[in-house]
Amino acid sequence: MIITIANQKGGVGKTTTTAALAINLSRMGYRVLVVDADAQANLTTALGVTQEQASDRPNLFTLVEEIDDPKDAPMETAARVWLIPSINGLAHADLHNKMDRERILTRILKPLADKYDVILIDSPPSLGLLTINALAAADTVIVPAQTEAFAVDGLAQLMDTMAALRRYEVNPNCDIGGVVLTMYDGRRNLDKRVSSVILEALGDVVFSATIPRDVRLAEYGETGDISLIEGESNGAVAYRALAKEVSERWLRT
Amino acid sequence: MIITIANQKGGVGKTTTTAALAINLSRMGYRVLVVDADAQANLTTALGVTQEQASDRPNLFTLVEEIDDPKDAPMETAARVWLIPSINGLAHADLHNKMDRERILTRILKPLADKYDVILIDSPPSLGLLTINALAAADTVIVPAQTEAFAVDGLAQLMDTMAALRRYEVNPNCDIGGVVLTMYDGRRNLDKRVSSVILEALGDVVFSATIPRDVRLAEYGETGDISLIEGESNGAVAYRALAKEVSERWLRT
Ligand SMILES: Nc1ncnc2c1ncn2[C@@H]1O[C@H](COP(=O)(O)OP(=O)(O)OP(=O)(O)O)[C@@H](O)[C@H]1O
Ligand SMILES: Nc1ncnc2c1ncn2[C@@H]1O[C@H](COP(=O)(O)OP(=O)(O)OP(=O)(O)O)[C@@H](O)[C@H]1O
Ligand SMILES: [Mg+2]
Ligand SMILES: [Mg+2]
Repeated sequence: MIITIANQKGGVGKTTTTAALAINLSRMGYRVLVVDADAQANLTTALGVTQEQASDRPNLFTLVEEIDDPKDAPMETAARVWLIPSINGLAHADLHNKMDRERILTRILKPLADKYDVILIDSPPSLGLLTINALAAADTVIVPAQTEAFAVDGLAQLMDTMAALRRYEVNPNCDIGGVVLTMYDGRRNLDKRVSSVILEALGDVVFSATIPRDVRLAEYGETGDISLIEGESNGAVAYRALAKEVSERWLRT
Repeated sequence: MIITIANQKGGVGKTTTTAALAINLSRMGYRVLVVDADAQANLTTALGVTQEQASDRPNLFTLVEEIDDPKDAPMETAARVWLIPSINGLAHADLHNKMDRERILTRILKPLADKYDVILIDSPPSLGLLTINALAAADTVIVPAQTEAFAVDGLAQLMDTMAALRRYEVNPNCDIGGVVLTMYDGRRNLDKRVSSVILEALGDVVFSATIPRDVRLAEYGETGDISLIEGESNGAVAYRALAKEVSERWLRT
């Protein structure tokens, strides 16, 4: 099962959600691969892999340029989560001139799909070709939605993009499989307003687990300390509940 | 004076900083033009212009495609801030195949530069060609830095990009003119750790004004209600102080 984590709005928790889901699903016993499809490589950093280390081995750039074999790319990180790391150089990969350029990532993941129970793809804050590749490769898409400004316009635009992927048959199944409300601060009326708008529009796919604003999750981003995800803070508990919902929605066949 | 607001990390306050600076500088008596160089058009939305309105008139897409004349592009918005709006279609503009493609925006702004005291350019969360254009056009660059994860790596990568713009003489003056710490939460040790790292590395260009996390600023993003920027909340007061520093650093000749 390939799940892409996407939202072109910046800083809404895509990377944190990808890491937390990966760690939790791995702890639940699933064999998990994460793919860092963002040239900024925040997920790679959070999982404890430096740019130097990633550059010295197969990474998404070398796979895109067909220098390395996808089967040699996954590396094991904390909590037994496997990672295809990104490097900043990915920003200069010549994606635009490749054949069937929307499905480069789909082709890279094909030989790996049956080796893992779940593959999670972290994508950049844009609707450019890397994100299009991540959406094209997906069996389903999880959208982290921060309960703040620009959230709702962003969702509409993302859905238009997915509709185009279906229409052109780049990925006939491309659709939002789940929305997770993130950085929710229940004391602010803003968050309640925005979440009710999202619930009204997409209620049937919004996960019950809502991720609260939690300094422990911000600290996880800073340190990559996995104990912050495995701990008992409100945010960590919420991501565990989300992992359970994801498992029930797609992984327990 | 052309000032680009840039940081490839998502959700660090680029758009909010651009809007707040523009409104405050205009209130101080400067003639202000803002350019929304992000296809997600959050700044355009915040300043009260819908995608329908923007599509029906000159906008950055039509200027890039040389359909309209730059002199016809600015539109007046609240607080007498002039705006060149963006439309989502900008994501599909064919920038990559244009001649001298890093300086499309520089050329667009040339006939406008002496009509305004200050031009502010809001850029997207990426180091792609739109951001490169925004950096190439800049006399100086302001970097909003959220005091959280990934902030410091992001700054290093942005500085490498600016160095490349200087080295290739796309913009020999491209450099960080100022860093503003944003969404600072003084109760968290994380924010203190990250801000001290930034101060140590770039202390001489960090503005004294630090923007605190303030729900009024989040509400401004949601509503575009200018009274939230002109009000007395901690965030609004901080942005007024920032505008004063920006004025003193570059605009009072
Ligand atoms: N629930 C939360 N509570 C507090 N901080 C959070 C939470 N989730 C994420 N963060 C922090 O918010 C910031 C943005 O999160 P993250 O980097 O995961 O978002 P993103 O959507 O991947 O950003 P980008 O668009 O730049 O890729 C990071 O500093 C992260 O540590
Ligand atoms: N000081 C602040 N306090 C609270 N919320 C803020 C503050 N500054 C900005 N915000 C909110 O944080 C979110 C991100 O801010 P903003 O959109 O300005 O960042 P950005 O860097 O332009 O994002 P992107 O990378 O997606 O373009 C928005 O919802 C905004 O309303
Ligand atoms: Mg991310
Ligand atoms: Mg923005």
